[in-house]
Amino acid sequence: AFEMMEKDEL
Amino acid sequence: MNIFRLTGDLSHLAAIIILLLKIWKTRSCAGISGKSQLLFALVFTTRYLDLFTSFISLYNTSMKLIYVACSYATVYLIYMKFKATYDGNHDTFRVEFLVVPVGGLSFLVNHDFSPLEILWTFSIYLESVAILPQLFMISKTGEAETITTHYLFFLGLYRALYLINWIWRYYFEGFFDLIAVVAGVVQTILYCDFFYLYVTKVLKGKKLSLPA
Repeated sequence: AFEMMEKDEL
Repeated sequence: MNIFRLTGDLSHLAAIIILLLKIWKTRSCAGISGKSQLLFALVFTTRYLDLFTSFISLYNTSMKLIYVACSYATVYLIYMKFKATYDGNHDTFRVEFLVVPVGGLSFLVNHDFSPLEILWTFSIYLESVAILPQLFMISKTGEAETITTHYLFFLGLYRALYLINWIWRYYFEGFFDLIAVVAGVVQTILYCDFFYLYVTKVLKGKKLSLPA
């Protein structure tokens, strides 16, 4: 899959 | 969002703005490593590709856009607008010694073997060492302008505050990201020597100069 796990930090 | 995370982000933003203003106001990027700034632009570019795939919050999106825009503006000022003032002779760190191993490691140690996740991992690893060309430049010239030390202080403080944020999140949210934490510890350790000099010299009104 062309996506990453959700990252809420910068 | 806890207070450590927020002050961490603001500290990061302060660092970026201080550097931009320093270059803009003095019309010079003397003493600044263009290579470190190129690496930071690469860090933000590879980390924030999720701007295209997911929306977290208005805060998250705006900060990402600001960081990316500022890092590209900084690179533009150093390599284009004020190129004549760029001290390339002292900016001699071999960045391939960072980018290649970090690239390899991000393929080997990541949370998920997908393109965006690998690029995110690459950016986390690269950020932890991206300041090395700047520190190398300071050790080579033996000194740094006071405003440059303020920049480095806020940039170092940001990841240190994130470390406290991760401890907080581990206890109160059960959140734990090993890759970010290990890289964050490495990143913060690299600043320790500088923090010592900043507190013992710069905060006492002296210029940061290293013994010959």
